[in-house]
Amino acid sequence: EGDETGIMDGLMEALQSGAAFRRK
Amino acid sequence: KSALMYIHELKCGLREGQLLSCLESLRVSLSNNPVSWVQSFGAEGMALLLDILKKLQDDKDDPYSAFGVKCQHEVIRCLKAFMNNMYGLTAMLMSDDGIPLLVRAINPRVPHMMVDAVKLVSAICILDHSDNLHVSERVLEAITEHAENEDIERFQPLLSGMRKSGVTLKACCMQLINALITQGDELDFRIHIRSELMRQGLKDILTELRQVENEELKVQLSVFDEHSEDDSEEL
Repeated sequence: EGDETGIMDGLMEALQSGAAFRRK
Repeated sequence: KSALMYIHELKCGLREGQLLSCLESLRVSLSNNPVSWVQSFGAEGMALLLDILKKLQDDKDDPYSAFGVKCQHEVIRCLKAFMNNMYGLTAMLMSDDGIPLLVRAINPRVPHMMVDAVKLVSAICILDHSDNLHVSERVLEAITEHAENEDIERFQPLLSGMRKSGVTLKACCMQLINALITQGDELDFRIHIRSELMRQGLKDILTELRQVENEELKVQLSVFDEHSEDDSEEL
């Protein structure tokens, strides 16, 4: 916790693939 | 170079060429060092980056000078590297200036910088973090305030971005539109934003975008259509 990098990369990937927009 | 050395250099008020090379080197350090290094750079370093970005954006003489634009873009890249971990991301969200300055970098006159700024702002919008429940609202507020200051309609920069030739920029603008709409909890809000976008020109732009053969863009158009259809049914 708190020592992981790549958060923004992960969010950007989820946006690009559309995964970020799937209904919860 | 240590994080403290960068802080010292950024405080010195470097001239353009030196500033650009300092920022390029800082971006590599922020990207490749462990989070502890980013923490040493800290909120102080982030505030210096934001201050530099603000000064460059406010440059009345020539905000679009080649060096000015390069430096602004490099600051955006540094901020992305800084925010690529929970420490940096939290620091950025806690600052009052962070989101508004990123929103100001959504500038269709500088398409390559706009791509990176839109990507960052979109990612912030979809953050699922207990402390940041209303990040997308803060983003929309910053977009609205910026448009008021510029005396333009608030989605004009995004719509202008979609009229530019680069397909990456078109797809990124659709990403941010999707992020802003889908983060809204209320049906009324989502319908309002969609109809505002359509009124401001999205309707015609969508017709053109549907002709473009590009997988990333198609994903975003599908997201937009599916959520619109779901909301129509709900209505």
